[in-house]
Amino acid sequence: FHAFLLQVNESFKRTFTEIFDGGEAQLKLETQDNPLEAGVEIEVKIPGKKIQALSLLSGGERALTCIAFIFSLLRLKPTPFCLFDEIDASLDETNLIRFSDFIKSMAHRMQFIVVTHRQSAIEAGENIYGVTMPEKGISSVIAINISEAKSLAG
Amino acid sequence: FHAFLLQVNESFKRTFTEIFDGGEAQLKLETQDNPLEAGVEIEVKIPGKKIQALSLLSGGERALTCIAFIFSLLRLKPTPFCLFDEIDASLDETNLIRFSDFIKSMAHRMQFIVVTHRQSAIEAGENIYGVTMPEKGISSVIAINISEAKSLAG
Amino acid sequence: MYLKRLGIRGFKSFVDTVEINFSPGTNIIIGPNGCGKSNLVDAIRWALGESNVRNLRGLKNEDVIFNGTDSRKALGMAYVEMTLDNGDHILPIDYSEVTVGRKIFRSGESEFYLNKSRVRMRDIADIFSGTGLGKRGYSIIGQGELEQVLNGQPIDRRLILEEAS
Amino acid sequence: MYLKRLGIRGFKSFVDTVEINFSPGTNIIIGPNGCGKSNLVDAIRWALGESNVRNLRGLKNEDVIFNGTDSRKALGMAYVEMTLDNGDHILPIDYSEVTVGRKIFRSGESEFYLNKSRVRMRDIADIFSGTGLGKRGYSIIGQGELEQVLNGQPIDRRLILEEAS
Ligand SMILES: Nc1ncnc2c1ncn2[C@@H]1O[C@H](COP(=O)(O)OP(=O)(O)OP(=O)(O)O)[C@@H](O)[C@H]1O
Ligand SMILES: Nc1ncnc2c1ncn2[C@@H]1O[C@H](COP(=O)(O)OP(=O)(O)OP(=O)(O)O)[C@@H](O)[C@H]1O
Ligand SMILES: [Mg+2]
Ligand SMILES: [Mg+2]
Repeated sequence: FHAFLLQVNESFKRTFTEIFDGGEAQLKLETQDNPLEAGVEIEVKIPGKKIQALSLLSGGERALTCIAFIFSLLRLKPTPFCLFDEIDASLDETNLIRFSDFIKSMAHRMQFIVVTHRQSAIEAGENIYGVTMPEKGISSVIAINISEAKSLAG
Repeated sequence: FHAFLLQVNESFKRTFTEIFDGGEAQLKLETQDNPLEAGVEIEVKIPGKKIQALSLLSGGERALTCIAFIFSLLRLKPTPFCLFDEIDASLDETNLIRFSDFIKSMAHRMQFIVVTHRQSAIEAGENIYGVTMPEKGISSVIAINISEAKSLAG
Repeated sequence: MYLKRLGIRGFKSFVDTVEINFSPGTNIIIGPNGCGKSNLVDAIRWALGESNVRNLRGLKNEDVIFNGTDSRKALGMAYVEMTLDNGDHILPIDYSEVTVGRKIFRSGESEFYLNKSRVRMRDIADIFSGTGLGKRGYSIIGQGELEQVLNGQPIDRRLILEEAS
Repeated sequence: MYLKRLGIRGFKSFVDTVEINFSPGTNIIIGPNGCGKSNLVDAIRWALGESNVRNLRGLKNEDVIFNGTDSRKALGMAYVEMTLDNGDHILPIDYSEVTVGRKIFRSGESEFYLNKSRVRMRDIADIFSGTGLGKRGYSIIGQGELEQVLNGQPIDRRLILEEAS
């Protein structure tokens, strides 16, 4: 496990600084008597700001940090596909674009299925599916192209 | 308390059906031996759908139900001002506009201070304040008028 | 390996059979509030063998069966079928295409299928166990679940890493 | 009554004095992630007498004092001052304008002010107690707190209603 933790730490540092365009990040074991039971702590430094308790981070900073953590794991241990349901809710426009660019860069080796209601995230995908309820309470799905999608996102 | 609960129930039915443009809602006391300690249950029916466990509602439906509950209380017992921090995160464009219209309709008797990163919510306000960090890690606030905000938004 | 096709009938807000063909790259799902996007995500999780209905926002197992609208009666069964491309043989099965199916009836009875033959729930969980799928924590993140990485205890983060490795 | 003016110095990411004049109607606050919008909300809650620093995302009371950046040193004190229009005399004070101020130092020492005279924390809480402000549950909803109405137990909802009535 310890060897794997070192690999994830490396991947997390790299992924975090890519997504945040700077800053620092690290994962480390809690100081605790039993290293087989010690939890893993996350410490991050947002570019320009000081390292501080995770609780003081903003909503968007927390979301992007979690996204960096997830992607750092996926880069090491890809899964056949990823399923994300509106994980971009707290991101501003700039971070949303960073997030969708990151997905695009990984889409050649993993399939992504991403639910979003944000206009800019729609640009990350080549394939768009619109879910609607033409009859109340009953879902229907249609494949759409990107220009139709922009008016349907609701 | 019981009299107040009846009033809130009335206000909630009215506010919910206004915000959802239909459907039904009610508040009731839990069936429990001690009516002085019984909690308050919420039951809602989204237009066209059946009444079901609150857990099955969608993210946006839950958010809008909470917003209806909050506004039903504010209509009965207005506070001098309201402070909302990004409570519109799960709402789609249509519901976001309903939410901002509702705020506009209540703004004559209560002050609203609303943080949002959604373009359509900005239209709810006459007064807009932009928070920025021209120097990393240090916040600065500028008053923007709505025409400037729209031209910034392009 | 990738998710090629998803067939849903009677599962939550999907009444008549809905079929979606996914592509290997990025697939974006959009739509208004309450139209069924998260229900679609639930269908995939359910077909992968999700055993706890609370992770699908339900209270009882039968909550995933379409329970009717103002103009349609409830159904008696929910069925989800997923076809995965297994050209790279990531799944420990000798086929280049693998189809998993899951049914539940109002009685609470369930049925599980692997390439048309009836199997147990455990068999479905087994074929996915090497892939990192179906395990909570990193490849499937439901609505509102993203912050669990930071909100949980350090020990929860360790568990996520242990499962990934 | 409405919030007329907010002055912030040394509180979280607000270093040099920042003054904001609000209007009686709707005031919209926008800006990118991490720029200070929620910190501004925290400043208002703090000035209203928030006693639990965890409700302001801190761990120790002094966490609200600006703690420095790569290019600026930390400060020794945080100060927030709020001026409220009291023309309708909703606040039980004989002035048509009421200013509350709150300071905290690195030592943990706090000071509270009401129209320039020094008071105790309890006095600030008292003047707002009739208004429904400063109580969690309906007039102040922080980031990520909206769902508490539905997620909590029925008894929590009762408590919100009891506080409102
Ligand atoms: N068993 C069921 N039978 C019928 N309808 C159901 C069932 N379970 C859930 N629903 C309905 O499905 C809807 C929720 O759909 P879903 O959560 O997929 O929405 P969504 O598209 O993700 O929306 P949002 O953008 O708000 O998250 C709810 O209105 C709910 O009442
Ligand atoms: N005591 C402090 N000293 C300096 N900076 C601080 C302090 N407390 C918090 N911060 C910083 O303030 C920033 C958070 O600001 P805030 O939560 O107001 O952002 P926000 O504008 O609400 O963003 P979002 O849209 O992502 O919610 C964090 O980067 C955090 O590091
Ligand atoms: Mg959803
Ligand atoms: Mg914020």
